[in-house]
Amino acid sequence: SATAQVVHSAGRRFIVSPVPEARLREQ
Amino acid sequence: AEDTGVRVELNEDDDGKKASIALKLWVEDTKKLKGKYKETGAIEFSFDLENEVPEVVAQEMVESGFFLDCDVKIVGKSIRDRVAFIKWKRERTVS
Repeated sequence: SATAQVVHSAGRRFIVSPVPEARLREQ
Repeated sequence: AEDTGVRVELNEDDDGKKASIALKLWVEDTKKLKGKYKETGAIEFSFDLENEVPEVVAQEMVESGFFLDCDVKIVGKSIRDRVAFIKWKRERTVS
């Protein structure tokens, strides 16, 4: 999978995933 | 909302009740950012509508290396606009 997880020191979890393709096509 | 070049969308169906909702943020137009942007993809995170401040989350994204400090305002504004829209929609649904 192309997801990655970054946990900030404040405890918040950021998950990096691919940009939705459908959204890109809307432009 | 103003086109900031940074898109923020709901990342789950909003049942109108949960305080904490899942959001997804990604850069649509890198030219609108002041600093150099490293293509990382979309960033998924949860946001507490009642207790959290969009600018604080934006700062955490900067500290996590997603954006440069000079873009913290534009990222914060993008989150703030989406959060305001979600709250407005909830109020409208209730009334």
